[in-house]
Amino acid sequence: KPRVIAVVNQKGGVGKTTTAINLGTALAATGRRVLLIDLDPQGNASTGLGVDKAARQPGSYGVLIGRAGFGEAMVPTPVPNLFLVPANRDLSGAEIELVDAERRAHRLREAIETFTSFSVSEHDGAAPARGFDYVLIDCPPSLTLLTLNALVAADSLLVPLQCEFLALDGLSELLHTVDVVKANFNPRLKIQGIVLTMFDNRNRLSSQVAADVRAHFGAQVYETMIPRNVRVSEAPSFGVPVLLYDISCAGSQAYAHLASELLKRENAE
Amino acid sequence: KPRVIAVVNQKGGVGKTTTAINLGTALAATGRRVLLIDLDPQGNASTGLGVDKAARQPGSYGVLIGRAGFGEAMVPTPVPNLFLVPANRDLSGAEIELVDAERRAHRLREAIETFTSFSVSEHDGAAPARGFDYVLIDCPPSLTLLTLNALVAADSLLVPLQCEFLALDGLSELLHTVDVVKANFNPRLKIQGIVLTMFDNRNRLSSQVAADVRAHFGAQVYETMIPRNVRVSEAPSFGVPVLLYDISCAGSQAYAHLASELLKRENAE
Ligand SMILES: Nc1ncnc2c1ncn2[C@@H]1O[C@H](COP(=O)(O)OP(=O)(O)OP(=O)(O)O)[C@@H](O)[C@H]1O
Ligand SMILES: Nc1ncnc2c1ncn2[C@@H]1O[C@H](COP(=O)(O)OP(=O)(O)OP(=O)(O)O)[C@@H](O)[C@H]1O
Ligand SMILES: [Mg+2]
Ligand SMILES: [Mg+2]
Repeated sequence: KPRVIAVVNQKGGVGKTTTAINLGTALAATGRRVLLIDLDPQGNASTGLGVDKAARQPGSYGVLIGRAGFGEAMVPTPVPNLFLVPANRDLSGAEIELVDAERRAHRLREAIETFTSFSVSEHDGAAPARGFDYVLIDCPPSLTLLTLNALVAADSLLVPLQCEFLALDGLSELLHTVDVVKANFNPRLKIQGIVLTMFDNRNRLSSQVAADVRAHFGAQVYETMIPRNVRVSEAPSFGVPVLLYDISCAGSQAYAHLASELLKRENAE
Repeated sequence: KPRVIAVVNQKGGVGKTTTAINLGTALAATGRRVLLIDLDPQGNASTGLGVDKAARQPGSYGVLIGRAGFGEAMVPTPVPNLFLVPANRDLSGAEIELVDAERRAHRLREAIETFTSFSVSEHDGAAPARGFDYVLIDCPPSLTLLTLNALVAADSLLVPLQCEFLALDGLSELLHTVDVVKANFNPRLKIQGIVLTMFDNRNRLSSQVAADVRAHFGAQVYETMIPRNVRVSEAPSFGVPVLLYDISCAGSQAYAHLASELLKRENAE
């Protein structure tokens, strides 16, 4: 059974997609088989991995509404061992479409459970025969039904936190939502960790926010910080993760460290 | 009747709140009376204007579900002539609560129309007796019922666009949504303009994105660009707009220019 990690923060632009793509790539580079689910109707993870807008059917929308399984929906990416379930526009309709549906918060979880128990036979060989080690879910910047599906499906959540004052504002709300989900839907859900992103050591505010978060959340905060690094924001325009675009840049190095820190934490459990 | 402008972009972290607060402040500084409506459950505009979390009842949620009028919901801010309808957590429930309600997309518009026709008598003198010149609406990073309410209520929309590749990805979707709203709900809706934010002239990607956007959207793009400027991101931690925090910094100057460019465009109509 794969470890399912939801990459979540309702604050916009904090590095969720960038973290999902590059952490996924770094984990895949260690030989682990990774499935990335793009659950954001913007489809930025799909763009960042070079999947054309016309090639995003049935996508995560098809899986959520039960029209397709993962085997059919997943596509290969430029990274060996990393597969993607892309997102398209239809996903923004899922919210309203599923309002009256049975177990509407559990759709993703049930789809993952069905897939991982039958995965050897279901797909055409493009995907790894022996199943996945990690499933990462890139969430939209909101706490609605899509993110709820991710939290119900997840074993744990990874929270990218931009080193900015406004980013702190919503953290307590996110943690409250996690408690509600844990109590009502998914008792196994826990916080994998908080990762500080776009850290700029020339900027006093950045260091202050980082210090505040560490003081408040202690060991839940990864030691690895992701620096602000322009190469990271250039990579999506080439449809590849920064680890493929420029392995030696500070951003790539940080995501490689983050992956090894995550694996250390997982093994320690 | 006030001009109603929605500040919208479903891409997260592009500067919607920062633009709504600081454009509102700059317009208020010219003596115009401005009402800022915080329509994001995160409540970042309320935080950025120093309104305590405990003082956000009934807020924009109360107005949307019809429990309060603007007169009761609005609060003064540190800026003369700028008033705020704050946002609180309840707002994230509005989506589901209004699913079966009558005219659920028109709630905000009807509330603004009711308020502006009776505004002299309704409030206790804290707000301007002669009504408002501008209403700005800060939207959440999504295209759901809250943003739909803003687009139905608005005369025009202002689109902050971060000078990043991924920010371009969702622009066509936003413009498609605007066409749908115009056709089905609000025929008067038009694009006030696109404003380039967090522009960094040392960064090739930033200049490239800016050039692309201008080539594609021409005169719809404001000449004024908002530079990336750390003073802008420090101001919210003091609960004041950057124009009050540090009037001489590049960010403040840019927002002052943006206000005068907006007024010029309005007068030219
Ligand atoms: N470490 C970094 N250094 C520089 N730029 C970065 C970094 N991480 C992310 N970015 C850029 O910042 C922007 C926001 O990042 P990203 O889109 O990953 O955030 P997000 O949280 O997924 O946004 P949304 O809330 O819209 O889903 C993107 O343009 C991205 O390329
Ligand atoms: N010109 C600027 N220079 C530097 N930092 C900026 C600038 N504009 C905004 N910021 C910072 O960038 C972050 C994102 O901006 P902001 O919160 O206004 O975006 P938003 O689009 O409202 O985000 P959301 O999608 O979460 O509502 C904030 O921390 C803000 O302080
Ligand atoms: Mg994203
Ligand atoms: Mg905002």
